[in-house]
Amino acid sequence: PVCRTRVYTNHWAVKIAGGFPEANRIASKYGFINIGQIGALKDYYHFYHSRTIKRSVISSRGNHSFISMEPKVEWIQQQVVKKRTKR
Amino acid sequence: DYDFSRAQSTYFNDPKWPSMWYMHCSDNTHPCQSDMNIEGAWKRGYTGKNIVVTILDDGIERTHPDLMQNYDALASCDVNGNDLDPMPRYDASNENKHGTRCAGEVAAAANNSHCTVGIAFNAKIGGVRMLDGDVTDMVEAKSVSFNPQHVHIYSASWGPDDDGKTVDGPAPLTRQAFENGVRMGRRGLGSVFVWASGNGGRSKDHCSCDGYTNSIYTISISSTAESGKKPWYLEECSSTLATTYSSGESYDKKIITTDLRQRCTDNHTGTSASAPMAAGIIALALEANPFLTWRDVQHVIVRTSRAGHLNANDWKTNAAGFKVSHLYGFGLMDAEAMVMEAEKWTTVPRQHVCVESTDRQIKTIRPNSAVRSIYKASGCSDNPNRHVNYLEHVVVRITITHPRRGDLAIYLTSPSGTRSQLLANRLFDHSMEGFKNWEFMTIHCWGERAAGDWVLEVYDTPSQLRNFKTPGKLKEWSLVLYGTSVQPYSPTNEFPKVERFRYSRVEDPTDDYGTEDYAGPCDPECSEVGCDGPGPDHCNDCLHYYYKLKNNTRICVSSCPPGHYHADKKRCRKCAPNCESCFGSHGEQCLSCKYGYFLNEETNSCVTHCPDGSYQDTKKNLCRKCSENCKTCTEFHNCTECRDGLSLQGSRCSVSCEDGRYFNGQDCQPCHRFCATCAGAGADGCINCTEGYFMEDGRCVQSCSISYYFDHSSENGYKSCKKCDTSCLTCNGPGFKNCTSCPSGYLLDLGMCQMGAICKDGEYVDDHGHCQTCEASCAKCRGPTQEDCTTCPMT
Repeated sequence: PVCRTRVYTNHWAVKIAGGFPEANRIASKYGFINIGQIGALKDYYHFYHSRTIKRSVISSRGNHSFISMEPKVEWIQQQVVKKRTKR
Repeated sequence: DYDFSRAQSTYFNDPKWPSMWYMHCSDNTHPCQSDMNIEGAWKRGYTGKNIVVTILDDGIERTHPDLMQNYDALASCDVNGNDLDPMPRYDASNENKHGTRCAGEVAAAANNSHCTVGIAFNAKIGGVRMLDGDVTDMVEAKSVSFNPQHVHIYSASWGPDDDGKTVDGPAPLTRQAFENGVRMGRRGLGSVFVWASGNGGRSKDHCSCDGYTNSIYTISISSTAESGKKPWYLEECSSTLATTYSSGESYDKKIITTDLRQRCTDNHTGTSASAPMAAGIIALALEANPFLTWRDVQHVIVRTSRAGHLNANDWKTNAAGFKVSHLYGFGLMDAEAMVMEAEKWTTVPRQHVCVESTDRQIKTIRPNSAVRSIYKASGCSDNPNRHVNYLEHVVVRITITHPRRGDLAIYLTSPSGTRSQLLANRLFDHSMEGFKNWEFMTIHCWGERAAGDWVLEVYDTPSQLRNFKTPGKLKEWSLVLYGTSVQPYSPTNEFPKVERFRYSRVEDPTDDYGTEDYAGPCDPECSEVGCDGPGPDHCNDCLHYYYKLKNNTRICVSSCPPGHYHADKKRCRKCAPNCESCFGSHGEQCLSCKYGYFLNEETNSCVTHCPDGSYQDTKKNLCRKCSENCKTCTEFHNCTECRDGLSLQGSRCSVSCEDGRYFNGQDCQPCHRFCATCAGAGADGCINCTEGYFMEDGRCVQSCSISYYFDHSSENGYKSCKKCDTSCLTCNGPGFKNCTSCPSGYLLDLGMCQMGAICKDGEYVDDHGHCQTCEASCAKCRGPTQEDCTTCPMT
């Protein structure tokens, strides 16, 4: 069977209540850059962590991963590359 | 400025126009026999004006001469590069041509002497560059939720690998984006997501393993070749909604569209070409009715797509009368039929979602066998907000462990007997992961009733040697029924609904919600024109009906309340005071009455007392007519008073003749000589007999027949013969103790006929008709005990 390895990136999707300023505060506290809201999804933000390796088969660990402990952070997901085919 | 109405067949100066075989089917010069009737929609004036379509792909060459005229920067961005310009990345392989090709199918400009003509050639077209880089959940979510108040239709011609062994779908963020889109996109009408079905036909792939085509929020489009045959690349599944033309075998024609580097191609292929074609057709329908919701669009497609000459061996008609196939869904899309349906469409009632309880009974799936599980669904009939009576999508969430996923095939049969194949065997799927709460979806039960027995079948057909020690297990499964509690199609679907330009109304300063300010949700009974507040009294236009309160406030309702009737257009007007329901406001236009009143069906009025010749049916608050001879009655045949010239005979009225005569419809005739009174001619018409005769079974006789006895009691002085008890042959009175003789094989004993033999003294007849000896102290007896003695011995 083909082993389907996951490829982790240095981008995160984060759901933070409290609006943009709050998201920015939390982002800088843990060394992330808040790139902005994800499309039209309210309270969902795109965070980028420049000191995390760009592609890795293991999910990233380090101080920045404590961000999930923040009370305002409702949900967080390190982005994984998906195989998509044009039809 | 092209005036279609005058042109017989459409002509454009675009060089590829004549070669676009899928636009000229009706010319009969091409092998294709069913037409998508796109020109028909154009001739009705629909070309995609004011509709915005965006292509989620590898970019769009916005500088292409055939695209720049309709290009819409507000419908475009670059997610991969995180900027606003969706221009594709160029390389030697021209790898990033896909988005530009799809865009041209939708909205390439017409009559600009360039390349080709888009299906919605007056629509606005954009592109989101999102495939040319790391595609993550976030990238897909950003794309799918890009500018949802401006973009009407999103078209995507990509998905998880079609390698026949992948099971993958939208991750949490993208699922959230789909849900947001249908809930809030297009000012609450819902974004329209069009998806290309799988291209993995050759790898025996099955599009039920693709969560994007399986989603209820996407319109999954498959392809058919020019001949109507199944293209080699096509996958089957029960979530495909419809189909459009695309490439087929190498000798079949392909799709013509714009290409990278400002070129033109007639080589676009696969289901990739079908999705944008469908998006273009939907754009025409949205122009015909901008208020169609995302579900309305799916309903319109279901009702207008046609099986035509499309070649499939599994066409079936479901219980709602829709013809459907796992290859082509409800068939080839028909643009003209769609715009015509859209023009007169009434928005379907609110979607209800019924999650039936999970069946957690673990069943072992053995090789070369099947597991069957039956679930009796109620359609959440106990919950008015969730009750699903008429189906739209049906999702089955299944968890299965299995050593070789590709050996599984799954079927679902609806209560109406429609069988969907949720999964077919996949030759190359060796995965041991099974399915974990995977959502299979079928649209094959569209329009059917939800309640009843649903049958899930899981077949295990080993495709090669397998370790049989660990059989598969169906761990759990549950049904999620989507649909409506009421009939979705309004009977008034026959005339245009909403005045087209209501939404450009002049702002009314007195509006406390401030039409422009109120952006919150409208009441479900508001039409798509919008509202200036949350309640049913804040609608700008009503979806179904409305009535007015005393203070002239207008309330939108789904049907007229009791005491009102449906007047012209959508107005509910009051009935007369005593009417419960009516067809007009006058007192003689009642259909049913309030409690305490009775409907006089002759005058259609509600009265407290029924007129002569009728009686009160208290169950139904009705005045019901008596039988024609009654003047008053308590029931139809229960006369209490007769009309003049008739007399009450028992509870009936008939013409009164003196005794010894009967009424034959004209006048009174003499009865038969045996009859003292009669209802008709002959000895059979006697009611009572003359002196010396007795009534026996409706006839007058001089003496009672065998098995009849003379009844001394008399009704009103007349004598009769009554039948003996069945155990007697003859008798002298009623019951079994007055026999005077018995049928053969029975013995008369003390007036009763006993079964069986003649016994000596000191013996009795037992239950089996045999002689048994009496108890010693009896000389004669009727049974075995002391108590049965009838004669004691001399001693």
